[in-house]
Amino acid sequence: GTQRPRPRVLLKAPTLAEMEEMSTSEEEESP
Amino acid sequence: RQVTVQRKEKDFQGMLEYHKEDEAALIRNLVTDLKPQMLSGTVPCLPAYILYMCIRHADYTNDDLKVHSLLTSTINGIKKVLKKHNDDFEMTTFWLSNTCRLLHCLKQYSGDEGFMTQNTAKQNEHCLKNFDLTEYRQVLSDLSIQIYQQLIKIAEGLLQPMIVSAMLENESIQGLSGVKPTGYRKRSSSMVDGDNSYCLEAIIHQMNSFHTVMCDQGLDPEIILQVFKQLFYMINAVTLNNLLLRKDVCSWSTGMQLRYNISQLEEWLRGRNLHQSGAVQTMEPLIQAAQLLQLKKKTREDAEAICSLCTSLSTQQIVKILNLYTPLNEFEERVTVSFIRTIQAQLQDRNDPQQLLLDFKHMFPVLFPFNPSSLTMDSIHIPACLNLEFLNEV
Repeated sequence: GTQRPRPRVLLKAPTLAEMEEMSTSEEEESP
Repeated sequence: RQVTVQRKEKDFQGMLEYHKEDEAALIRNLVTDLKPQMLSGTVPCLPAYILYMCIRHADYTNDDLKVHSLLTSTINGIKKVLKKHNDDFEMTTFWLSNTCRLLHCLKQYSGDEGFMTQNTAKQNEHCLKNFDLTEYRQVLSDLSIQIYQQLIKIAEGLLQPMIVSAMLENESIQGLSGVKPTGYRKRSSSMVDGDNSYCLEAIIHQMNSFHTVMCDQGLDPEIILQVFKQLFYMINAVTLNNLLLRKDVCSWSTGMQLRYNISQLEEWLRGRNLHQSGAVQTMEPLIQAAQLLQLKKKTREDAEAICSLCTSLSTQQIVKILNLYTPLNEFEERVTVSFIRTIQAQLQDRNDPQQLLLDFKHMFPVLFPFNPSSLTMDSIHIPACLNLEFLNEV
């Protein structure tokens, strides 16, 4: 029988706001 | 004998490999420093396809960290560009188009049957193998809404200064001035004259410009329709609010001019195949107000005619316009109080909204219907001008 494709792993995504926080903190860290 | 080793070109499978350390250059060259003009003549939404092919290779190598990092830096990069160009209609359209296209790709190639009904067999080979990016699709949808709202804000900022003079004050119908109530300010018909008044052509010219940019950037047709529905709603609201507040424009001749202007806008919509946007329907209150200015206002039959016609105006709005109505000349009587009482009596069963003015800032909810692409990934190649030579076609 045809091999059923492996179920895909759900990648958890941060929300837009969380991404914004991440990017701001990265900018603050980098000189 | 010279043996030539014929290196068989491995078929390009529509994936793009890059080293982790090149991600910053990828985002800089493909997102933050990219100018839409650089891609004129290439396939619309090329950045979205390139980003999808990079995501696909990271998925193919089962590298979840790389997928997370690429999507997060892409989204942050787009937000950064939009913040920097928050008054640029073309740039905002460009990224709305690409963000929606990336969202469509993540659906079309998700492996979910519901999104694959229009895929070719070859496209089905290009689906993601390891990861379910449903949550990132939601983030891209939220980002698309933010970009759409910025686009509307820019467009409204360009249109708003034109509306009152173009819709109410500029007289493009020759001879109307003879029938204007006294004290009326005459306007010239140039696009913009000295004291910053506009004619209807200025609005139509601006609408043409919006439509051309959105088509050139490959924005989904359904989104273009929603943009114009929103802009026409604003024209309706700003114009009607002025009618409800200004005695000098509540006259028979303004009704005539308004009906002419609205018919010109309707004709423009039809000419650009945009009439199914619902834009004309959003102008119904203004259309009825223009007719009200021209209807007779004396007998009970006149009152019945007004009540049956003005279904999109509230009782308050009808009464206000009748109170402000300025007769054409000394031969025409002012609207009598008893006539207004008759109108109020006939409309007393309506449960109207209480506020007189329309909220011209009202935003209709925006929808991004799934719009799969017929392009196959292996047919897309990267132009040299993008300086992405570190991407390796796989």
